[in-house]
Amino acid sequence: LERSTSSFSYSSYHTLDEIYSWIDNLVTEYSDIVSKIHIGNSFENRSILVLKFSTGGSQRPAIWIDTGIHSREWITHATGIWIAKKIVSEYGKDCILTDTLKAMDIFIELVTNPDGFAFTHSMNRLWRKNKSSRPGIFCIGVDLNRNWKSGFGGNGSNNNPCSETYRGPFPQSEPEVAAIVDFITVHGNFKALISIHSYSQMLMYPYGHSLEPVLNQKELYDLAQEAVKALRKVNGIEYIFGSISTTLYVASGITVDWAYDMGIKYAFSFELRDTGRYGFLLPASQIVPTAQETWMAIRTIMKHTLNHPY
Amino acid sequence: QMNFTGDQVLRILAKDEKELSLLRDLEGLKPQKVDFWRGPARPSLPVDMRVPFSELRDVKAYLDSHGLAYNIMIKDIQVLLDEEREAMAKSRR
Repeated sequence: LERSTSSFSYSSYHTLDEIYSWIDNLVTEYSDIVSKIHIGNSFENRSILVLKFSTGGSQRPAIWIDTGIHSREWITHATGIWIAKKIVSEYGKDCILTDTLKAMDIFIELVTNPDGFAFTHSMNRLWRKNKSSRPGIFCIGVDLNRNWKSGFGGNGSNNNPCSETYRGPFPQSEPEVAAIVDFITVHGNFKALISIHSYSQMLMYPYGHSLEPVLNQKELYDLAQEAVKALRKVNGIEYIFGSISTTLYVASGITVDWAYDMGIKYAFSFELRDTGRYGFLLPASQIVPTAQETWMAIRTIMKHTLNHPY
Repeated sequence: QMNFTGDQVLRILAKDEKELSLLRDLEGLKPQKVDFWRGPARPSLPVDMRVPFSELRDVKAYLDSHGLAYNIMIKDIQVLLDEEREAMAKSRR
């Protein structure tokens, strides 16, 4: 296994074991700013881990970032790893990041669907859902981004267990979702949530389950516009942006709708690049450019969250 | 590891809502065969779907018969998967 985070190859894809080993190295090497929190276990009993970046204080306002909820979207885990390393490397140098970490904590869940991710390495590279199974149900897996309480069971999710967008038997039925719900609810002071998917180059905000604009729609629209501008400056990649239901499609039971209804005003969903050719099979050579541009957009959202306390 | 030799990803630009619903129907016609990588959402957005090699002829005939223009975004998925796997092995070495 990799010996340290500096010898780790950030421009390659990695297995679950390699990522979990890298997490341990990161926490060891940067123990003054990073810790590892075990927030639960997946359906197949794998650990669900969250990285906490903090410079002190208690119950500080916080920012949540998750990657890999759909396991075949390998570019998202790889982007999350690169961003985690960027945070520890840039703290004390990048003024926006440093100011953010002086006042807020950042939590990153790199592998939100560990069972599905392990399965993409062992059996089916194109697997999307988790691996839960229930007596009497012929097909395996629930789409974890349809299992949240907000708008659960509405249009844009499916009640057929064999569908790729199967919502599950009831809201938060899946341990991978329940673990996040419990953690964020108990913490109670999250101010922004960013859920990273791929692909199709979009930056979106609630709602997905309804065409109704959210209360601070104008603020989110302007912030998304500023974020995609910062992203485009890096490599010229164009993103479209807007609410999920008006930009992409109606989708129910999704992470960012739940977060918004929990009072997290700055809730965003990224659909990272595919450059129009590779879909989920983005070549590893595009990991670092993708992460660099995504970081600039996330940094923009962080700065806004820091400067607009609520 | 499942093998995806010969599977293709077709990119379809539906002109209107009617064409989008024809694509949605396809999912019902070919349950668990057609895998939408980008689902039918709105006319301005492309629809990408992975089609197993065994279903290619039927699906392309369906698209042609309904006048749905498409192009082949990925000609053989397994080729990209093999490259990805080789890149990971190389990085590990």
